[in-house]
Amino acid sequence: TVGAVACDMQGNIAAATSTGGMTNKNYGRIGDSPLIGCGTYANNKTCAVSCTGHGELFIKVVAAYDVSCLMEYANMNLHDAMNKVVNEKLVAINGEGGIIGVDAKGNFALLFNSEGMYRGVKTSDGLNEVAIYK
Amino acid sequence: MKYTIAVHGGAGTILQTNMTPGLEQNYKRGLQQALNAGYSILENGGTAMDAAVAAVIVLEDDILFNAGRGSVFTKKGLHEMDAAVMNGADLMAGAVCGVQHIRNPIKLAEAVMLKTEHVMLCGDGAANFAKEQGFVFEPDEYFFSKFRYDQWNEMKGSDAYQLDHSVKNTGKKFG
Repeated sequence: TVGAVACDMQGNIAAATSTGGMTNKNYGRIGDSPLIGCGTYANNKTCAVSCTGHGELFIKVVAAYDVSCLMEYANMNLHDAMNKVVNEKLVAINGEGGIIGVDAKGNFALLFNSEGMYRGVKTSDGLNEVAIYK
Repeated sequence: MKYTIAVHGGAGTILQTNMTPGLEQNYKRGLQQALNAGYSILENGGTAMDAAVAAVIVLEDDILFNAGRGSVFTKKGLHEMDAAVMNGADLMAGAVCGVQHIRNPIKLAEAVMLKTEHVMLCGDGAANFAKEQGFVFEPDEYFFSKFRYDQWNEMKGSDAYQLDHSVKNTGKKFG
């Protein structure tokens, strides 16, 4: 699964996610992360997020929208909201994977509870990083 | 105003022992190319939506990642892909699922968002919409990768399945 989130000069944010799913999937199974609200979500008031991992678990916890809700209703910042979902809610049901997110101020977070996640970030502040492992 | 792009490939049990320096370099190069594609749009005043889609297209075209070219095999030995986009400015969203032969499913998801009254199209219906919109279709060979084929061969004939970057079947059942 691949994905991207972005915040532009106008403070608008967006999310995109794409996948081939799981190896040997059957019965027309869908449910990797590219489902709106589960693995892909964007709202200028809160965040834009894209998820990767065991899609069924992201569906169950409505992971992407949950990050947004934690920011909107519990006043959490992006990192704390993502951490709650990735390292508490998903872990509680053995959900393995990660989430990348940005907010409308250009802040970002890249969190995962698995051994690794292919990831990268580039900002107008001059930050430019790619990484695989923790 | 600060602008930012972030990208991800898959997550899972990525064993460092299976990762050669050359392969690691190729993965990182792919991620960097995706970042650069999105960032160049942002620094030229483009939209977050265009930047996110541009970055994902680079990763879909990269055979190392499980999306577009290089997608994993289904039980029937096919490639069935899903993609979704959402715009934070107006909460518009689009998605496709179970699509085959579409070179860039993320562009099709964006077209669903921009050119239909719907949020999600699936399978044959999504393919018909793609044809109407003039999308590029590719043969099965385009999506083939030896690495994914070997992964599938290890599981072929079983009811097991696995995450794109994990090394062992979890044996778990979800949902």
